[in-house]
Amino acid sequence: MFEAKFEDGGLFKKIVEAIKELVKNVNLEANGTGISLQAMDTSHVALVALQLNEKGFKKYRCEKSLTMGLSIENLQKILKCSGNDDQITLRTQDEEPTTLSFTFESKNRISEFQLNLMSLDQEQLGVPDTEYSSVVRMPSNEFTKICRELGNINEAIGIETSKEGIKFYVKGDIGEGQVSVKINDTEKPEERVECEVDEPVNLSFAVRYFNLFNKASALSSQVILSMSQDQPLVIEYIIEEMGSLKLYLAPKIND
Amino acid sequence: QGIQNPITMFFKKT
Repeated sequence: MFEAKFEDGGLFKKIVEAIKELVKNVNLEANGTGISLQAMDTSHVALVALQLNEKGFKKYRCEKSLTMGLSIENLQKILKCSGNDDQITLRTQDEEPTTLSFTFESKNRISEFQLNLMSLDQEQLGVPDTEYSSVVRMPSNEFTKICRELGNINEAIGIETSKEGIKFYVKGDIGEGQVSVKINDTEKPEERVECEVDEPVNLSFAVRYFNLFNKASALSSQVILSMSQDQPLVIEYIIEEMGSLKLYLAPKIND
Repeated sequence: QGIQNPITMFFKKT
């Protein structure tokens, strides 16, 4: 028996909206601690990982660990039948569920849907705990804007960290450009820029993955970029009170 | 524009 109720169903919709550009079919894992999802994009280049803690739900029960294979596209079709202010409950009775039930509740309306599940033999990847040598926290809409703008100039974006801040740069056929974001300790947390740099990094990434993933900026006003030289970076959007949505992407190696 | 390695090169299948 599994039941998870989102107080803010709009949050679940934003999560699916953010990952639908990157992953097609995913295994939703549910257990006593909460719900998690880990899936690679279709080209196996990037990895998306979602973690939602049971404490963040209005109601949460999961007697036995469950794996529910679902198509993100079909999940979205079901979620499109809900309102952004609805409370959304996910539920299944069986131990080996073949469908996942959804209840959308608003003040004057309650809807019930069932999504057919699929069996996906997707292997999980072990993400090692890593001490990152550069960790940058900055406004998510600023990061989204920089990636979109510089992505117009070149498909690869350079990121260079220092104790003063983080520099994004591009060198393309049409020309080049750079954007340096300085640290600031403004009292408004959503505008803060913090850099913990034990070792500076200078890495280059395929910015199209950032642009696909940055739909997740609707989930959080801040984004955390964790990097180490020649290691995959993590883009993390903290989901208030619930958990986080992460994208892992390896840097491009200059040939 | 450089070589893009897949994430599976860094994270092993469990």
